[in-house]
Amino acid sequence: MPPTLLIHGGAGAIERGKSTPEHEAALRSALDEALAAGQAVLDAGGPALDAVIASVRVMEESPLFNAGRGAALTCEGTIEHDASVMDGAERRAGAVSATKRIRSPILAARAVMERSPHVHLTADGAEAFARSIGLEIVPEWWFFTPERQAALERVQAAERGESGASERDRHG
Amino acid sequence: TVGAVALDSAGHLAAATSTGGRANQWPGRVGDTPVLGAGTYADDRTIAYSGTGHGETFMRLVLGHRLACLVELAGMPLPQASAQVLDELAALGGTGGFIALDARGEAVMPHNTPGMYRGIARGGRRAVAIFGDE
Repeated sequence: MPPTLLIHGGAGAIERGKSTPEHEAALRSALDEALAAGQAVLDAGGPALDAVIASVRVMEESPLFNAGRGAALTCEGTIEHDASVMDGAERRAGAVSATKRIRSPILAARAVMERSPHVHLTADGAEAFARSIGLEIVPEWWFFTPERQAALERVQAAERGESGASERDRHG
Repeated sequence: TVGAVALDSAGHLAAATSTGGRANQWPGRVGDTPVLGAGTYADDRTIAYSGTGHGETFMRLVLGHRLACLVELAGMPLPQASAQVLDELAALGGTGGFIALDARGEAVMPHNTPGMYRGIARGGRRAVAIFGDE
C-alpha cells in the first residue's frame, strides 16, 4: 500500500450556506496546505511521525482551526491548548495539556515523547519543560482571534438566555 | 481540534492531534485530545487514529483504543469497526468524527455531524472535503 496521510480540522455543524464562499475557499486551501506538508515528507520516504507533525503544524499556525493560533476561549476568556502524538512503531507517546504560551503544542508533545522520561506533562510544568529545551514561547495574545472572542461572547450570551449560539460557536 | 494520521513507506503508523478545547469551557478542562486511546492512538499492529468532537464522550468510550481492539481482537475490518464505534458515540449522546488508517492503508473519515474538515493524500494526489455529502 502506498504511503497515505489523512487529516481533519474539526467536526461540527459545518453546513452549506452557513459560511461565505471566501471562508470556504480559505478553509480548503488551508487543508490542502496541511496535506501537502505531510505528503512531502512521505513522498521523500520520511517517517509517518514527521508527516503527521508537519500537517498538524500547518493547522496550528492557521487562525481558521481550533488549535494553536485561533483556538477557542475558556469561560474566563483565556486559551488552553492540549496536544498528543503517538508513534505506532514502538507505541511511544507524548502529550501536553492546559498550556498557554507554547507556540506549538504538538512540537511540545513530541518533545515530551522524545526528550523526557514522561508521557504527559501539564500546565506550568509543561511550559517550564518547553522553555528548558528551547521551544518557542509566545505571549498569550498571540493565539487570540476576534472570531473566537466573538464566539465566546455569543455562547455566554446564550447561557444567559439572551440569544442563540451556534454549534460552531460552541465547538470552535 | 486538528489531527493527522499517516502510514509511511516502511509500513509504520503515527497519529497527532492538537486543540484549543471547547468555547466557554472551564479553565483546567482537559478533553480527549491528550488522553491516549481517546483522542489519539497509533500501533503498527492495528491502526492510527485521531478524533474530534465532544471530547468528554470520546474519553468515556476510550474511542480510539476501542476501535483498535475491534480491529485486532475481533478481527473486524476498519470500516465496520468505525461504524460500530460511531454508533456507540451517538448512543452516549456524543457528536464528532475521526480519521483512521490501518496497517494495510485502509482509510476511514467518518463523522456523525453535518460536516468535518478532512483530507487525504496518497499516490501523489490530494483531496479535501468540508461538508458531509462530499
